[in-house]
Amino acid sequence: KHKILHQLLQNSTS
Amino acid sequence: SPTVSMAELDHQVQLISKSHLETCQYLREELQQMSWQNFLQDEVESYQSKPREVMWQLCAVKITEAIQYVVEFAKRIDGFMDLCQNDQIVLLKAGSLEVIFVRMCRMFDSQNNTVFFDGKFAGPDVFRALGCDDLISSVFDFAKSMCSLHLSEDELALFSAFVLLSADRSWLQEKLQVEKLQQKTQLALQHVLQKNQREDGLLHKLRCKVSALRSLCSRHTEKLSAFRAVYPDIVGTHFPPLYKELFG
Repeated sequence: KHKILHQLLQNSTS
Repeated sequence: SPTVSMAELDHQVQLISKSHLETCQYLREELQQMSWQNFLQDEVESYQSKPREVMWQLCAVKITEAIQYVVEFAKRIDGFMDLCQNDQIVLLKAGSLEVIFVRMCRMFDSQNNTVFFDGKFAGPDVFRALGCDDLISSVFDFAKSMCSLHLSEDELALFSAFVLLSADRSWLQEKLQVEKLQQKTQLALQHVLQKNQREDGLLHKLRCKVSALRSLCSRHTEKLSAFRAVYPDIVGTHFPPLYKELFG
């Protein structure tokens, strides 16, 4: 459901 | 609640301030350098004459850009990534726009009643095409009243984290964990206010802002559903997917 939010949360912090 | 040492609180303040500064989108100095750039009358008129849906889309894009920075801020808050993913999403869905409204006071010029938007400082009239004059004027009033508190960057950072870690959001699975984090943040906020020798009533004033933020966000949701009812395809095909995930 919250695909992009999941993705943003999983990306390592830059 | 467990006792926390002064050193721990100092450390907490430092960490959250650092996360805030790394993710605040614009530094104060950058904003100050741009502070003389106001939209000219013909530019204001060009925003006002945009079709409603085009202006909505532009604002949705700007909000979405700002939200990406808030997500980064959240990720850097000590303990946030240890929450279950459901709760991370619940907190961001409910709190990211609130944090944007809090952060807005950094981009707000109280003297001119303008906010940094799309490259220059804009008054409320720039947003007329949205058809939400009442909400826009409440958002400007809120920014003005936040500005009048003259929060420092560390105070703003702690207050933003406090808002984001609200333990009373619906649908949290591990409410207790969030409560612990919020309590820790509140202690750090109290600590920084004391350290900065702020007046006694400031924490109370900030607490009052929490309900104002909730009201602004629920009014944004109402305006969005009214807009969506008229332009379902515009929202469906032209709005940023992240915006739809958060507010749809």
